[in-house]
Amino acid sequence: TVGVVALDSDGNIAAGTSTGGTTAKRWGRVGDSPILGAGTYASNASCGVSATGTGEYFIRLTVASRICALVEFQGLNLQDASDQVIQDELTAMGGDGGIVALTPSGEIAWSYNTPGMYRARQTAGGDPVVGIYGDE
Amino acid sequence: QSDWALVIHGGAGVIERGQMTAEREAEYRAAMHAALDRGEAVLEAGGSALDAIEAVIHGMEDDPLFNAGRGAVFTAAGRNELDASIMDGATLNAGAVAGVTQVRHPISLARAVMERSRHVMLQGEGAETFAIEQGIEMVPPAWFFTERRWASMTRSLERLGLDLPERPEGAPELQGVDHGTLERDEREHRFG
Repeated sequence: TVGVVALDSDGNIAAGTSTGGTTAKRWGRVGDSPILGAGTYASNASCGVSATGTGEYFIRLTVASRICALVEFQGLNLQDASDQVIQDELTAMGGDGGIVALTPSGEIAWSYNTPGMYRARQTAGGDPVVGIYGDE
Repeated sequence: QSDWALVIHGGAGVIERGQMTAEREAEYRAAMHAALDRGEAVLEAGGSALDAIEAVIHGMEDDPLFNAGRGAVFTAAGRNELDASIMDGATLNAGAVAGVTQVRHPISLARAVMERSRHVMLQGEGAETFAIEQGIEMVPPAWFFTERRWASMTRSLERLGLDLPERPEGAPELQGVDHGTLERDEREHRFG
């Protein structure tokens, strides 16, 4: 699965996710990637999120919109909201995976409970940051 | 406040130091840098966040390293079934597609659903009919084929005791795949 959240110079947020699903899946199984609110969400009022993980858990928790709701309605900063949903709630359910997220003010977060996640971020005038493993 | 910003993922899983060759790690890092470069090119020129999303994901959908587009994993039936979604935070408009098999860039079809239909989500054959009507680039299913994903799927089916599907029409001749690569691949890309 791949995903992107972008903030443009007009202050607009967008999020997108694309995937091939899971290996050897059957019965027309659909994961969270095409499910708005679960694998992808964006609102200029809060944040944008793209997810990757075991989709059934991301769907039941509506992970992407849940993170944005915590930012919008409870005033959490983006990293805290992301960690609450991924490190606490998703992990407690037995789900695994991660997210990348971005607010209209340019705040960036990622959170994952797997050993690693292919991830990258950049802001205008800033240096690119690329990570793979959990300890970098 | 930044003028623009961009954050990208290429999948999560059991990705650990020492489990990946230096060459493969370098390939992934280069691919992630290239993804940032594509997004930066759009955003630095004043392009929209939606255009940046599409530009970044197009490259990843064409890159066999990632489980999206070319390089997608196989279903138990031996098919590549692709899903994508996109959402515009300015309007809360959104589009999604599920289970398409012949659309080169599913993210562009998701955007077309958002911008050129009154629906939010289309799936399977109907989604592909819409894609053709909208002039979205179509490719034969074999376009998405990669040997490592095919081998990974057959190993999974053998473990489950399920019948193996026929090799897809148009797929290249059988090539050898290193078993260490397969095991790493299965750990890294379990998700969708």
